[in-house]
Amino acid sequence: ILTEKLSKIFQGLKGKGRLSKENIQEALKQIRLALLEADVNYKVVKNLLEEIRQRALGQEVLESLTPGQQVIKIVSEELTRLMGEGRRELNLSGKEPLSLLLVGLQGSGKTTTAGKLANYLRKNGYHPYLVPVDIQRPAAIEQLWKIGEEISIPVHPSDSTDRPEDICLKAKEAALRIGADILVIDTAGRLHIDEQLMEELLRIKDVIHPTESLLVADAMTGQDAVNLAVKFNQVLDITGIILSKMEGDARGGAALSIMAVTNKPIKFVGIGEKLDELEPFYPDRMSSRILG
Amino acid sequence: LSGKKAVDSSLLEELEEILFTSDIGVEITEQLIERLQRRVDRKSLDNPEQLKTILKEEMISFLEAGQELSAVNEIPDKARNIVEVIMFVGVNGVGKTTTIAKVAHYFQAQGQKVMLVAADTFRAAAIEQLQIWGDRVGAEVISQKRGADPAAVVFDAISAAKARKMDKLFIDTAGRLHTKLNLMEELKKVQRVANQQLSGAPHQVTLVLDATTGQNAIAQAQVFAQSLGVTDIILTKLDGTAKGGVVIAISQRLHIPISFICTGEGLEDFEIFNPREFVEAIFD
Ligand SMILES: Nc1nc2c(ncn2[C@@H]2O[C@H](COP(=O)(O)OP(=O)(O)OP(=O)(O)O)[C@@H](O)[C@H]2O)c(=O)[nH]1
Ligand SMILES: Nc1nc2c(ncn2[C@@H]2O[C@H](COP(=O)(O)OP(=O)(O)OP(=O)(O)O)[C@@H](O)[C@H]2O)c(=O)[nH]1
Ligand SMILES: [Mg+2]
Ligand SMILES: [Mg+2]
Repeated sequence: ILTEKLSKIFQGLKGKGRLSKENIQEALKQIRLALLEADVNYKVVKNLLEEIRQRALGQEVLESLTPGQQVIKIVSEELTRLMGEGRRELNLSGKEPLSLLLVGLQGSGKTTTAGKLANYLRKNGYHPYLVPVDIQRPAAIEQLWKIGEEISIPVHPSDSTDRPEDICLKAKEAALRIGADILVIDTAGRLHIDEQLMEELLRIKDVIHPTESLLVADAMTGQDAVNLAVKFNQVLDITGIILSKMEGDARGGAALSIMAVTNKPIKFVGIGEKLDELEPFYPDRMSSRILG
Repeated sequence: LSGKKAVDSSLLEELEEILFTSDIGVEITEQLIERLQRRVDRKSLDNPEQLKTILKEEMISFLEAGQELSAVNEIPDKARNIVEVIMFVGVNGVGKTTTIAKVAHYFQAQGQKVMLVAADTFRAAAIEQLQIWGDRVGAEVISQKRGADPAAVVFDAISAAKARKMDKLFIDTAGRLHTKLNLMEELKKVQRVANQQLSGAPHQVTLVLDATTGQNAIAQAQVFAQSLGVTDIILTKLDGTAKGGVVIAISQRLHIPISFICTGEGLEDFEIFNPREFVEAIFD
């Protein structure tokens, strides 16, 4: 693992204090490999390494009695800095009923996450209303219906012949009638390069004015994480990210990549298939996971 | 005499970027660059097109090494009139259920009689999802209630497939992370029970991988292969911007052939895997 490799590089330095250029080069090489193996995006790694290199050549390492430890500390600080930015609680202020919009690629976990969010909101005293807007995937509306039944949360009876924007408007009226205060809207998975479907999301957003537009992304996503994140952010100005399937052994470099290119916070992580398996995102835990 | 013995470093970086951003991974990229350095002759050191050509050839040879074991183009042993049982496995959300519909459609178009088994008895509306696909494709779907033992559903399905003289039986299983040992055991049990009902079943275990997945796909392939024996891989979602380069590492390390690729959500978005086209797409 990285900290062991870095310790090896610096272990010959006891008493000598100063790091040689070779030590630093070798350390940077190991850090780069570790990040790439963890699926952090190539360009993000390049930029991050430059930040780390500047600091590693600076006073704090030069004057340190344990320069090796200092480099390790710099790496973990830089990662945590990249991932710690942004407000991580849900924005739940505004005129009721509020809306939370879930978007993302096919299969990333949106429908399941919609259920998890609704469950979380109800536990925190809200009255959520689940709104299925995926009229394309076979049995998608049924899937959200079944999820709603499991956690006793009402689900809008979406008509698959309506357009998604109209389903949302009808759902808003229905929510007011039943006294629900938050709509959790589940959209169909789509490619960020599908212009028509990305425009559809923008129409949904313009009609429903969500307080949160959350990108649901798979923790095992590789280099493509930056492409999808940039595009979804460009079109929707997302307010946050939910990283699903985090309980697996994917290193999760996608987390770093997505935050680096969007400057938006990861608000939650999915840690299982059950509807209570959602937890807040902890940047320091993530950075030690990425570093391996 | 040109004093140069190695590829110009900024050119190398350009090539590395293509490889890394395609999810080819550190180890394979290092191997490919090393082979490139060895194979390239002096006059081509500065020629990006020639370098790319060499790289492509090396990548194709890595993939072809895995393809040698491909059973996709084998004619099934029709003389014995045994239904061929194919089990689809993989982690959550990769496209197993949708891919089964495409594979069923593909073989039906060749005149084969296919049947589907809804052995994902766990996830909400998983059975309904497969039933809708079964209707669209015109294939019967064997299912029980949600929560039933998947092995029991498979047991029933195999006897139905035998009785109705089906050519192919496709088993849809629930998505599961390879790190969940109890869920991997569940799959092993399905495999055992299938074999009890029809010796040799399941004849194929198809691992479905998502092209947007990074290096974790290697761990997925390793664990599923170790646990069940994987006969082939289907790579989905290549219609996005992800290149799926991680399959080159899987091919080289585990020698599992890639049978098909999927390029969309419709029944026709399905092609036989072609190593050359796959590698060309990485450089597009
Ligand atoms: N292991 C694990 N599986 C998850 C998690 N979140 C969702 N899943 C599973 O991932 C698969 C896909 O989830 P869905 O909710 O259907 O994904 P989706 O984004 O709505 O898919 P589309 O609507 O087709 O785009 C299902 O098998 C879920 O149970 C998680 O945190 N961990
Ligand atoms: N763009 C694209 N989407 C695909 C492709 N294959 C499947 N999908 C979509 O990916 C999503 C998940 O597909 P499923 O077939 O439900 O995946 P699964 O592996 O069965 O999921 P679980 O059973 O929940 O683990 C659906 O929205 C599919 O339409 C593909 O090749 N391209
Ligand atoms: Mg969904
Ligand atoms: Mg499925």
